[in-house]
Amino acid sequence: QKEETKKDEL
Amino acid sequence: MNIFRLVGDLSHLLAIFVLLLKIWKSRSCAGVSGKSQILFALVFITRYLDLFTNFISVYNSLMKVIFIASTVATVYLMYIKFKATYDSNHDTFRIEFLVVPVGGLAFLVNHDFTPLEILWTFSIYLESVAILPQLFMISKTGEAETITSHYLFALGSYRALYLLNWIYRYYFEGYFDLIAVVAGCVQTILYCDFFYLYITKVMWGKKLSLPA
Repeated sequence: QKEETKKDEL
Repeated sequence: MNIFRLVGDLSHLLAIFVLLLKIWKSRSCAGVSGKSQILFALVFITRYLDLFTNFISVYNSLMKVIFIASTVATVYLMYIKFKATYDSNHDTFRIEFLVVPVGGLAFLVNHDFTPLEILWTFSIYLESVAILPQLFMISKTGEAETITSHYLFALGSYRALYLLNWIYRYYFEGYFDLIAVVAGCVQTILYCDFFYLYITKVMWGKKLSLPA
């Protein structure tokens, strides 16, 4: 499954 | 957030403002590759499209705005305000040879085949090679102003620090992004030659000049 890894890096 | 990423972001911010100040104070963009700056503007624009849709923190949003604004301002200073001082004869790297393959690769190798994800992937791949026109220009002119080499040192250090950030996050948060790590390694490796010259020369007060 595609875990929604938020893009928290710049 | 960890110390490596924070120092990395600040190093990145420092690099951008060192360059902006250099151009603004000296009213000249001699020795600076406008093509690399265009690529960096493209990197930030394609990476931060989620600025309004994906709020992470005030810090994250603020830095995104600052990065986009300062890089666009640099491109403006180079191509419009101080256009007369732009050294187009030495800034001859064909950036289409970077953008097209990187664009193709972003379509083929990504985490998710959605527009936002492909643009983010494009941005990550592009950033890893965006400094090539600048390094190429220095190799053609054979030297770089000291302030420009400080800019490059801060810029190269930022992604090297991000590599440490990813090691930290892997062990303490189980976070791992192969695309970002591989591109970050390529990006940092491209600076190795420059890092060597910077540490052996500029640190000792000498001018950065490539062996002819």
